[in-house]
Amino acid sequence: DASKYYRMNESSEILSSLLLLESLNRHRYLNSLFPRENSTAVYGINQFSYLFPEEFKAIYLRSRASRFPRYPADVQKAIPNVS
Amino acid sequence: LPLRFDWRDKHVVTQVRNQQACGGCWAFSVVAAAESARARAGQPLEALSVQQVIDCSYDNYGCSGGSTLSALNWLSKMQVKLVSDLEYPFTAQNGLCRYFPASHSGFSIKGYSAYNFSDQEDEMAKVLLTSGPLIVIVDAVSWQDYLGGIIQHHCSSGEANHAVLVTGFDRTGSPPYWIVRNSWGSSWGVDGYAHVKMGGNICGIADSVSAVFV
Repeated sequence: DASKYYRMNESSEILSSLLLLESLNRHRYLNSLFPRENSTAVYGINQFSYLFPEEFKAIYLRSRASRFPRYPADVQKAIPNVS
Repeated sequence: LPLRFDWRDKHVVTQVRNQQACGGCWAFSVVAAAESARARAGQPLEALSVQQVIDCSYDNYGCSGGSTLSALNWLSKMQVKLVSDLEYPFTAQNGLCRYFPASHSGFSIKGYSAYNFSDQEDEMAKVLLTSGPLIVIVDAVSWQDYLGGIIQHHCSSGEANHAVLVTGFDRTGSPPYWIVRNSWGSSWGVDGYAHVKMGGNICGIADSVSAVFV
């Protein structure tokens, strides 16, 4: 039993390390592209770092989109030529 | 337009909530908009029941997902009375819809509007000022790793997957940004909020915008 528990712990540690590695690679990529831009977003470790992106999407991004009509802002119209 | 505006400063926005492992962002954003609409109408600022919307909005799938538009349509058409969060608390899972007697107090919306404001974010800001916080649907894939700052890249329009609430904007610096309330707890982002660049329809923030009427 002890060896089974040890193996289980070991595999979860490996998984955690893999997740952390993938997260760190992702953060490095996201932070590297526009470093000199004003107040650009910063990406790093947070409460979702233990999730693969596919898992994150499956759990948290569950809003269904619909097609919305275009907002009818007041359109400026040219005054027709009149005498 | 003012340089900075945030409905939080008017004390009509409730505390950021945490949807936990429930895919009910659509319900959280709609209920947050209803809470603000209620407060703007002069009633006390109070957390309303997200669980009621998750359990009872029949066109949606509770914690497995849903549409803000369907939820708004259901609230408006059925004149559903939203009860307080204390009476019908959040459980982070789907449950059986609980019904309340007609005499039971609750808050119902009068209606809603739903528009696409892409290329018209200034108009969207005007609507925010006149109609209150706005429910929007964004592409939030890269928000998994967000810590702070202004989101300007790494997301697309036309890939909407997450419902949130725009409570204001800030145009005092460069670039100007929308102030966006999320439902992933206050430890995420900037005290539970994200800042998204105004202009350019970043993350599709202007594609699907709804406002609640009271």
